Amino acid sequence: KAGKPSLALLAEAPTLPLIWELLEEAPVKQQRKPHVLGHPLRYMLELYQRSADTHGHPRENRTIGATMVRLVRPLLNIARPLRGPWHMQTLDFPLRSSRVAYQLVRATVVYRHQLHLNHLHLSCHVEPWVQKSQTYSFLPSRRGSSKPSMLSETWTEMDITQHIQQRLWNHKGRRILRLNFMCQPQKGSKVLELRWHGTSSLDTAFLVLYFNDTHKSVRNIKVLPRDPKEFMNNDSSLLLRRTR
Amino acid sequence: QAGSMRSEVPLPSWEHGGPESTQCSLHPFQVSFHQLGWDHWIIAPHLYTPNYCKGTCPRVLRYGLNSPNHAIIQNLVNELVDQSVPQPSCVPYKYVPISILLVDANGSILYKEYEDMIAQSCTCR
Repeated sequence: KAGKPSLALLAEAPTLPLIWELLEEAPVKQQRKPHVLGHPLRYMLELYQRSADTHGHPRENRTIGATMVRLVRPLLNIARPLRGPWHMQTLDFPLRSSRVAYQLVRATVVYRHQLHLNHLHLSCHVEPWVQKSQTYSFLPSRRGSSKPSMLSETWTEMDITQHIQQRLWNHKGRRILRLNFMCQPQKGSKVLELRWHGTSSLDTAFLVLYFNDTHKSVRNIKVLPRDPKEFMNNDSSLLLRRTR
Repeated sequence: QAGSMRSEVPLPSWEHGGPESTQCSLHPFQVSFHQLGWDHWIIAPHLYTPNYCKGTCPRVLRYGLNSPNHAIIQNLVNELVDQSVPQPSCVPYKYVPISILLVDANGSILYKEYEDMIAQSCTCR
């Protein structure tokens, strides 16, 4: 079947789990590689180089703590007008439906905490977006954050695992993580009219989700006994598992 | 039991000093993701070394081949009972994973470890 894309050929063998997985991840047909440059790509390339050698063999001493890491870029970039000294962008991150075999173990948002815009030096932080009617206290913006060694000094990484797991991850349907990216002029800078033009949301923040493959643990789960008596006499962990 | 039967089974010619290359063994093999038509979405690595197993399985399956008892019996069945039952095949025994960095259709960048992607040793089974 000369000329047919190899993935299309593989699609004819839909019973193979790897093929399904590859088809799910791969862009349709032979479309060009999506345009990803700049900090997101650099961040993931460095993460890759830390975790695997040039042949793709995972390093034994890797500290990634996950078998899958997804970098998500924001969908929307809604710039808000001036509100006091603050300038704000609202960033929406699409969260794909959680596949059963993958468990979210960590989520971070990586953002610029220093931004130079129109000759203005800005200090920035990220906060989860909450409806006005809701009262929700989030960790102070820089608490639990660190400078990612994989990026330059103007970038910061903040752990938002708890926020995603508690408020979003178990929701059904389309899930969007909405964050506010807020900046204010650094001390000594004059507040001038500020426009976000020239600074896309992709340049200011991205989301990094860490997953672990639970295929193996699923495979290892014992078959539950059919007899209820046998079930009750068994290990209590079975009871817990069934309850779950 | 198999040990006592072994002397009755004639050895193939290569087991008397024939070419060793025909024996079941791991063959290194490298392919690029470009050759597979996947380079439009896989960023790293550029090359993939799946390797492969090739060769004849000996009639007497030695210990190092890690063959299961079933393979030993199937060999005997082929030799002594019914030649329509094939000899065991030379297939991968152990695999190692590969880490891949890719871009999906939405522009997300994904690091992922895929299990069982590189053959590391072979067996007859």
